[in-house]
Formats: sequence, C-alpha cells, structure tokens
Amino acid sequence: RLTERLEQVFKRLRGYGKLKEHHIDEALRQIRVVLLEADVNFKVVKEFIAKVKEKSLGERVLESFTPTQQVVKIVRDELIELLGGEKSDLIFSSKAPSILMLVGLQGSGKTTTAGKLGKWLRKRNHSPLLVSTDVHRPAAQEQLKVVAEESGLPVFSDNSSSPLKVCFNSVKIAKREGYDVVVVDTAGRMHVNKELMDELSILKKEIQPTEVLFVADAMTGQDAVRSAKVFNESLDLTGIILTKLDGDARGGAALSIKSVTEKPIKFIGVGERYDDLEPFYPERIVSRILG
Amino acid sequence: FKGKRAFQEAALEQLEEILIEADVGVATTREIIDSLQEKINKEPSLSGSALKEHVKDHILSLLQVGREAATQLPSDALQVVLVVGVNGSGKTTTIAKMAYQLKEEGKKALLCAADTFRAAAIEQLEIWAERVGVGVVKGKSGSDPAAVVFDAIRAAIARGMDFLIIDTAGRLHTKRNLMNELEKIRRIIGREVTGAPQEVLLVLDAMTGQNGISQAEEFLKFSGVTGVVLAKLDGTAKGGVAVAIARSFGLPIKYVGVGEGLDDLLEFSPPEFVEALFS
Ligand SMILES: Nc1nc2c(ncn2[C@@H]2O[C@H](COP(=O)(O)OP(=O)(O)OP(=O)(O)O)[C@@H](O)[C@H]2O)c(=O)[nH]1
Ligand SMILES: Nc1nc2c(ncn2[C@@H]2O[C@H](COP(=O)(O)OP(=O)(O)OP(=O)(O)O)[C@@H](O)[C@H]2O)c(=O)[nH]1
Ligand SMILES: [Mg+2]
Ligand SMILES: [Mg+2]
Repeated sequence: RLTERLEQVFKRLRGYGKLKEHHIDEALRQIRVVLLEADVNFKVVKEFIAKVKEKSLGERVLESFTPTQQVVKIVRDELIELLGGEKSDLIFSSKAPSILMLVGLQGSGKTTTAGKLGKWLRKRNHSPLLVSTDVHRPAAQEQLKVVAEESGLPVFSDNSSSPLKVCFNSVKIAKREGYDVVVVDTAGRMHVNKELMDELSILKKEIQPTEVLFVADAMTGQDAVRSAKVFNESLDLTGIILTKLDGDARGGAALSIKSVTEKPIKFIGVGERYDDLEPFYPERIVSRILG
Repeated sequence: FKGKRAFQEAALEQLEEILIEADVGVATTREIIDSLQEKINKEPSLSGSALKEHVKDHILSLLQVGREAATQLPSDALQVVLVVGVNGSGKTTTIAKMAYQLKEEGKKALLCAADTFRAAAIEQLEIWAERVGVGVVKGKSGSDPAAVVFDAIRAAIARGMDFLIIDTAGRLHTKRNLMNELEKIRRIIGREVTGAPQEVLLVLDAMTGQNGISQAEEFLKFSGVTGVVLAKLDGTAKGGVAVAIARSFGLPIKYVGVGEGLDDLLEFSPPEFVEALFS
C-alpha cells in the first residue's frame, strides 16, 4: 500500500540529514509503482508524478515532520481532483424522449447496464424504454428482452436489420406511448474497426442523443486510453460508466479514461443484478487505486 | 563512453515503457530489465537492437512454459473441455470457434450450456451450435449448472462423442460461492470421466490489466486451469498480462481469439505474439 511504501522511503531518507530536491524522487518512484500496478496508464502516470513532485516541493515535504502523511494527502487530493470535478448527473432533453446511447468494446457490460439504467431512471419517476440495436451478436435482442423482463421495463425490438431503423421506430413508439427516455443498447465493437465506428457516429448524428455513455470494464489495463480516446474522438462522449467494480480490479482505468477524455464518470457497475448501479464517487475509487 | 551509458539508459527506459504499456506489469518488467542490465554490465557495448533482441528472447523463454505438455496422447476416453473466466471475456464465442475447428477436423463434438444464470446465455450458445452443426445439451434457465454438466457427460458418452465442451457462466474470481460452484462442477466431471476435464481453458480478455494475475490464481485454485485463451487480440491491447501469468503460474497460452467469427481462433504462436508486443 502507498502509505507503507512511503514510510519506508522517508525512514531511510531521515538518515541523510538535510535532504536535497532529488531525494523526493525516491518517494515518487513508489507512487509510480503503486499507480502502474493499479493499471493507470504509463503516460498518465508520468504526467501525474510531475504534478505531485511540483506540489510536494512547493509544500516542502522534505522539511516536514510527517512527510508520508503530507505526500499521501497530496496524491489523494490530486487524484480526487482529476477524477471528480464537474457534477455527473444524466442529461435530459427538454423535448421528450431523451435518448441515452450506450457504447463500448465487446463484453464491457452494455446490455446489462441498459437494464440497470432503466431501473435507475424508473426509480426517479422516468418512463424509460429499452432498445437493442445489436443485430450482430447471437441472441442479443433476446438478451435485452430478458433483461427488460427481469427489471420490469418495457423493451422495443423489431427484426429490422438496420440499427438506424430500429432507433427511429423506437422513438416513434416512445412519443406515441409517452416514454420520456429511450435507452439505446448498441453492439460491442473494436475502436479499430473503422466501419463499425462510422456506423456508430452516423447513428449518433441521426438520433441526436443527449447522452453517449462509454461503458468500460474496470479491469482494463493500459489499453484503456487507446479505446476511450478513439470512442471519444469519434462520438464526443458525454460520460463514462465503469463496470465490474464488484471484483478486485484496482480500477486505474478510471484515471486513464478520465484523463484522456476529460469526460465525467457518471456511474459504476457493481454486480450482475439490475440494482447494481451506483453513482461514481471519486474518493472510493482513489482508495482502491492506492491499494 | 558517457554517451554510450546515457544511450543505453534511454534504451532501457524505452524498453521498460513498451513492456509496461503492453500490460506485462511492473514485477515481470523489472525482472526482464534487471536481467538486461546484468547483460550490459558484462557486455557494455550492446547496441539498442541487441538489447531489444535480448528482451524478446527473455519473453519467449517465459512463454515456453507448459508448452511441452501440449502434445496430448491419443485417448479413447471422452475429452472434456471446461471453459471458465470472468464476465464477458469471450468464453461462449471461443467455444463456438473450437467446436467449428473440431468439426473441420472430423471430430464429434457436443456442447454443454452450463450458464443457466445470465440472460439468454443458453439461447446464445444454441444459435452458435446450430451454425456450427453440433449438438448442445441444456437445462432450464435457473437450474443447477452441475446437473446440466452431468446430463451432458452422460449424453456425450451415450452418443459416442469425441469432445464435450462446457460453457460456464462468467464469474468474478472474488465471488466465493460462484467459485465453489465451479469446483463442484469440476468434481462431477472427474467423477464421471476418469482423468477429466483433460483441458480447462481460462478465457482472458486481451485488454485485461494486472487483475488477470489474480484471476488466473483463483481459477487455478477452484477449477484448475491447463491453458489460457487470449481473446479479443484483434484490438490494440497486447495481452501482456499473459506473460506475467506464464511467469507466475507456468500457464501456457494455447489459443488466441482474433475476431467474432467462427474461424477467428488461432493456435498461440509465441514468436508472433512477441513481435506484436514491439510493433
Ligand atoms: N460482476 C459484474 N458483472 C457484470 C457487470 N456488468 C455486466 N456484467 C456481466 O458482464 C457480462 C457481459 O455483459 P453484457 O451486458 O452482455 O456486455 P455487453 O457490453 O453488452 O457485451 P456485447 O454486447 O457483446 O459487447 C455478463 O456476464 C454480465 O452479467 C458488473 O457490474 N459486475
Ligand atoms: N473482436 C472480438 N470480439 C470477441 C472475441 N471473442 C469474443 N468476442 C466478443 O466479445 C463479446 C462477449 O463474448 P461472449 O462469448 O459472450 O463472452 P462470455 O465470456 O461468454 O460472456 P459471459 O458469459 O457473459 O461471461 C461478444 O460480443 C463476442 O462477440 C474476439 O476474439 N475478438
Ligand atoms: Mg450487449
Ligand atoms: Mg457466455
């Protein structure tokens, strides 16, 4: 854990008497290891360490009686600031129905999250409609039907082979039946598949969602920056949902994704049931990342 | 001479960055870089490209682990393949690809839909089975997966099958009750067929970070694991955590998934994998 590592460093440094600026590098190395082991991206860690060094020297931690506590506080505060910031509520349209689009890599948890989001919305007196535009994965439409059934939500699906047609039809239904939010589940795809990424940006352009939420797996390693960057450049994401945080992944991907997209992490997935969705609190993930 | 030292230090830093960014992890990277530093101390005139070759060789030697055991003796017994892994890693799709390959090789394969929990999991495997042209044994959704496995084994033996591939529900390795369930499934398999399961494949998403190591550790404990399938290697993730897993547990990578189609499963090639790490 970070505190233990830093205590060892400063204990050793105490033997040197008056410390020079370069002595802080020993402490910074430990912070770097903790963040890399937590899967924070290499380049993100580099930038972060530079900020921590500047702050630490500015606060003269080398002359402090409690350098460990001071450095840990600097690291925690800096991480919380990076991960928090703007309020992360869902954005709705003034003209119903609002459309929330879920996008991401294969298997990240989009379809399950659609059910969770629908349940979350209904608890807050919305009238959500789930829609599957996944015409590719075997039994994807059936999966969202079961998700809807298990979470007590309405679902629209038609055998139209075009995601765009399905979306337009679902919006027609929503307007007619009085649903005020349409949650659009999309097929998982690789950010390097140009054709599928184009399909998604065309879909976004046509249905004009108020939310484009990137659903990402919390156990993602260094690649988190690459996929998040491409999805963001292609779709101008409005938010992030980090899933499978009920495991023991440290979740450094949160910092990587936030820093490369600068978009708010709005929710976290903490299980396979449809109640397992929580708003994102920076403090909690910071404690995880720091071990 | 000072220029050479600075150059080598820069080369080591560059190599370290490549390894970390490939998800090889801090500990394994440190071991590789330390051993490289020792080489430099013995031969101070090593070039940048020579250093890179040494790193590649080091990783290749780590990946050679467990590969001697890869040659399986021909057996008349039913070959049972148990497929495990965390949620969404690519198990069901990998099974479809394996069934397709076995069929192409003229083998008789039967599938077992032992994910009785997740929405439309059984339907998903059924559609794949139909596309490949193999049978699938299933139970009612929500029923005991162990019972479905039992039925599938009996059916596979009765129908004279060569292979039985068992699809299990994704589960986080931290969930004790789910891991116990897997242990029970393994016991049942071993009780019904001597020496089975002959293959337990851990399907790992190539984008997985260091958490992959604890995944491997836990699945090894509860279900046993004979090899890793690195799925979704057709993205930009390098799958370097598989190197850390090889080093920590001696687990070989057996296959890689490179797409969502039936023919998108390849036998693992260590040299190709290592080349890709540096591309
Ligand atoms: N433990 C846990 N499992 C989750 C969570 N979110 C989703 N899952 C599981 O992850 C697996 C994949 O979920 P899906 O909803 O099918 O993922 P997807 O993104 O729709 O997948 P594709 O459509 O194939 O891209 C399923 O087994 C889900 O039950 C979570 O927060 N925690
Ligand atoms: N691009 C790519 N996608 C893959 C690969 N393997 C699986 N997928 C996709 O990943 C998603 C999840 O695959 P599944 O086979 O459902 O994964 P799973 O491990 O069975 O998921 P759960 O049963 O929910 O735990 C699907 O969209 C698959 O098409 C691969 O090698 N490459
Ligand atoms: Mg889906
Ligand atoms: Mg599955």
